[in-house]
Amino acid sequence: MNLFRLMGDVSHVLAVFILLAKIWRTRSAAGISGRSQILFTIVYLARYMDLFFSFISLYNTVMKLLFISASCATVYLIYFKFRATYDGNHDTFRIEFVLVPSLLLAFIFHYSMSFFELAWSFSIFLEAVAILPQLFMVTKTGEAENITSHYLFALGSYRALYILNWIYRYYTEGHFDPIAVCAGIVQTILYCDFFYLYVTKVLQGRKLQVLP
Amino acid sequence: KAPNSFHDEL
Repeated sequence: MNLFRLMGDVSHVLAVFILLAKIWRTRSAAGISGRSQILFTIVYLARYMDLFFSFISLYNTVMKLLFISASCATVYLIYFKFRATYDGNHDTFRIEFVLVPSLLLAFIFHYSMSFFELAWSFSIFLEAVAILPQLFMVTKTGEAENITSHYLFALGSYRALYILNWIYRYYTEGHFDPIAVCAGIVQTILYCDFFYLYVTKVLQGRKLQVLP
Repeated sequence: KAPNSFHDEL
């Protein structure tokens, strides 16, 4: 554990809770892509199956359970409890376009040809692109509420901080995980455009608007 | 052995 990794995890937890709290307090899922949330739930379920057979630390276990339960809760709120407020008409990104390539990539790049390692690889690739339905939705509606922007910023920062963590771990312990690093870089690049808009608009008190 | 057969990150 190093400071970058810890800050990344804090940012990740913050993102998850910003989203849950926003939906809960406004009693609305407007502007949130249910499809992205389903993809994130698949990511956590596929990656954290090792909960049952490998124990790393209490911190690790608690975080894994937290991400699985929070993402399931988010999906439940969007598709069941506040279904009437969910903007399904604008949430039209075809998730098979990210599910199928992630699965194929997992079969090509993995650390061993076992079910759990394939699931792990798949989850890493899927996580990199799971935000696409949400970004697509923001582009389609042309704007995002400020809290949604904060959520996206925290979620994007998490993987960017992990990149610093990987650089640090490479120099201090020789740890190098090419699959996570490559996917993590792609994931961070996807947020760059958003980061720019966030800094130039949201942080200056304006609403995030995308030009058509 | 795989470089990361033991996944210790989230």
